[in-house]
Amino acid sequence: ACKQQKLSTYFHHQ
Amino acid sequence: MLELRLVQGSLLKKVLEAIKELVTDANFDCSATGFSLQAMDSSHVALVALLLRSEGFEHYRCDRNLSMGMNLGNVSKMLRCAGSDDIITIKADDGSDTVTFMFESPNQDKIADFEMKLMDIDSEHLGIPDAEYQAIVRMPSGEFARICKDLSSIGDTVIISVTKEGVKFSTAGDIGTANIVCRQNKTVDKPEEATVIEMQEPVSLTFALRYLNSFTKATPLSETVSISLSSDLPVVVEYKIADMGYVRYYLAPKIEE
Repeated sequence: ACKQQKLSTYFHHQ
Repeated sequence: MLELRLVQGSLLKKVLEAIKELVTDANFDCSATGFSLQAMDSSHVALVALLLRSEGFEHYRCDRNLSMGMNLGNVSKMLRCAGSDDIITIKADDGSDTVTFMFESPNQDKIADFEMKLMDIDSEHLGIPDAEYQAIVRMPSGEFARICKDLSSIGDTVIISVTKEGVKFSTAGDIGTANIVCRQNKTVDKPEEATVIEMQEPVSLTFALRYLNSFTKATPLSETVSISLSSDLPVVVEYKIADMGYVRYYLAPKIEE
C-alpha cells in the first residue's frame, strides 16, 4: 500500500 | 511599533479562509520585506507558506522584526466582521501582547477596532530548498478545485501524472474508478483560462485528496493555480496574490512501501 510520507523527510528544520 | 494598512482588505479575509482549515495556531512574522507565515498541519504532512510583500500595503511600518502567535480560527472570526470593501490595518505596539485589526469602510463613515490577545507558539521553521521541478502545471484554479472535489467522491488518494499528453488525475474506490485528463490549451481568449504544462520529464505521484481539497480553499485568491511536481519532492500548489505575494501549499506524497 501507499504510505503517507512526512514533510520532515524532505525539508529540514532551520 | 507595527502598522500595516491594506486597502484591499478582502485579500486578508480570503487568506485566512484559505489557511485556517489546515493550521490551527501559527506565528505571523513581520519584517521589513513583508508579512509572512509558515506552518505545518498537525500531522506534519502538509505545510502552508504565506507571503504578503510590504510593497503591496498602502502603508507598511514595521520598526523591528516581530512574530505574532495567533489562533487562525479566532483571526478568521474577527476578519469576517470586516466588509469586503473595507481597508484593514493590522497594529501592534512593541512589547504588547495584543494585536488590533482596524476596519475602515470605504467612505470612512464606519471604523471598527478588534483587539485580540497574542499566543506563544513555538514555531519550527522548515528550510524549503528552491528546486527544479520535473513538471509544472498552470491551470484555472476553479478547474483544479472541481477536479479535487469530484475525485474525492470516488476515492481518497489521487495519482497525478504528467506526460506529453497532458496532466491526468486518477483515483479508485469502492464504487469504481475515475480518470480526468487535462490537455495543454493555450488557445483561449483569456490567459487565466489556459492550461499550460511545462514538462522536463514525465512524472507521476500519489497524494491524499483531503489535503488537496483543503488547499483549494485558496481558490478565491487567484484565477489560476500552479502545481509543481517532482518525483522526489512534495508537490507545491501555489495561488499567487495579485501584486502582493502568494499562498503556497506543500504536500508530501504517498509512497509505495
